[in-house]
Order: sequence, then structure tokens, then C-alpha cells
Amino acid sequence: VPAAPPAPLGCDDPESEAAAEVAVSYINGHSHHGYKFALNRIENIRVLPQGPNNDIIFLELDLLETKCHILSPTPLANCTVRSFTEHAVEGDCDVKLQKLDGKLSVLASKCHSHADSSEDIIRLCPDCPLLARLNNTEVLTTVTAALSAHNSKTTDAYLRLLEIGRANIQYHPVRTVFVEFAVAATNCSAAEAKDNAEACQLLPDDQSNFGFCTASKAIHPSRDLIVDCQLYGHQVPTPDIPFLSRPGVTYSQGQDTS
Amino acid sequence: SVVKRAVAEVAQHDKVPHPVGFVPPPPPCPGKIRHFKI
Repeated sequence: VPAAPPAPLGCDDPESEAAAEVAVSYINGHSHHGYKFALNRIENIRVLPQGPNNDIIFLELDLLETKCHILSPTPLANCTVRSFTEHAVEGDCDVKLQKLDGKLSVLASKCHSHADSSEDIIRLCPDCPLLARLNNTEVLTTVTAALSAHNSKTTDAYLRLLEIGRANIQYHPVRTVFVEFAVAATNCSAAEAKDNAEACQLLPDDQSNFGFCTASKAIHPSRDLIVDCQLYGHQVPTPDIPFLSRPGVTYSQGQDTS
Repeated sequence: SVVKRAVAEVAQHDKVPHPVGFVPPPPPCPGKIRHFKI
């Protein structure tokens, strides 16, 4: 009697979790904008045997955005998932993997991210800040003012904007803009930049030093800008995954990676 | 008179009842939610 086919894998089986971990690591390793994503749920898994010790695995994953920018060296396990009240962003990913002689590798992935609905947030948290479009005028004004304020105070390198990662606007009780953006050190000190900032260039990859800034500005009534920038220090770039090299690129949800 | 009972009826009567406290296994997918569902 032919051997009964193996029972279908469950989404919480160890093999499924191992495949999901490889998939999430691949997705984060091949994303150039925005934030790292963490696994929230394995929606489905299908295994297509191709022969002895050779399976094709199709995974449907439900991910959630974390607070770690994609350039952050923080391990994913230490990245906090953005909470519901911070206007969470979900990623839906379809990933095709191969398991050959027990070794998992990703053949293709396609992800689509979308923010939680504002109505859901307002219903449960009327005063929570809501995601704003990255080209919103108040957002751009706050980012420009924050980076300028940091560069005017720092004694370290002059920083340039790489991309705006996220922006929220709180409407009650005080209209406040919250922004997060990625920056990179240039070959100038902040003092040198005061004379001719245009001459300041991003450091070459082998010396690159990326960082991340958060800032908030109360608009009505107007209050001082609060800025906090942290540089990650030099990281050895992964050769096959070019770091961001287009300053000023903004990240928009829903961007497919495939 | 001999009457053939409907299969469903037979199946129902002959079905082995689950032992008391039997909990059907969870469906294999989707899996557990690790953070929250939006």
C-alpha cells in the first residue's frame, strides 16, 4: 500500500515558523526604505514536493511594521512593533521558498503594506496621532526645521536627509506634527557646513554613517521643536544589498517589493 | 416491513460519539497572532 501522503503542514508547526523566519529576514534584508517588519501571523503555507529532499514552499505572511528603520543595526528581535494606537502599518507578503536537502532559500517575495484605517484608530483612540502623507506641507516644514536645528547645534558631522520614514499629526488637544527620518553623515563638520553646505557630500559606502531622527512640533499653539538624532556608527555594507544612495527619497506605504 | 434507513441517519446513529471533553484540533491555518490583528 503506497505510503500515505504526509499530513499538511500547520501554520504554527516548527517547520512553518522556520520558513517564515527565513522569509522575513530576506524581506527586511532586501528592503531599502522604511522600517523593518516583524512576523505577526502565518496566514497560509503550501508545500509542493519536487522530489527527494526538494520542496517548493508557498507562504502567505502577515507582518507588522516595527520602529526600527531599515538601516538600523538593531536586531529584528529587539525592534518594537508599532502599536495599534501609533497607527500600525501591516505588510501582506507572498513568499516562494525552496527547501533543498533541509536548507531553506527564498526564490521570490512580493509584499504590499497598508496602514490601519484611520476610522478604526479614531473610534478607539480619538486623540491618537494619525499617519500623514509624507509630502504634507507641515511634515516637510517640520523635517527641514528639525534637521536644520540639529545641524546648527551639533559639534559632529553635518547630516543630510536620506528619507522621511513616517509622519503623524495629532489634532487634539494641541495640533502637533511628529516626524521620523533617516539621515547620513557627510564629509563636513557642522561648522564647515555653515560656510558652504552644498559642498558637503555623503560619505562613501566604506565609511558611511547612517542615523535616525525623531522630531515633534506643536503647531497651535506653537511650541519649540523637539529633535533627537542618533547616528548608528559605521556599518560594513552588505555587498549584494546596496544601501540607500538617493538622499531625499521618501517611502510610501504600499510599495511592492518583488 | 423492512425499511432502509437513510444513510445519514445510519451514519448518525452508528457514528462513534466523541469522548466527553473532546476538543477538535485547531485548523492548521491561519496560525497564531503574535502581536495584534489590524
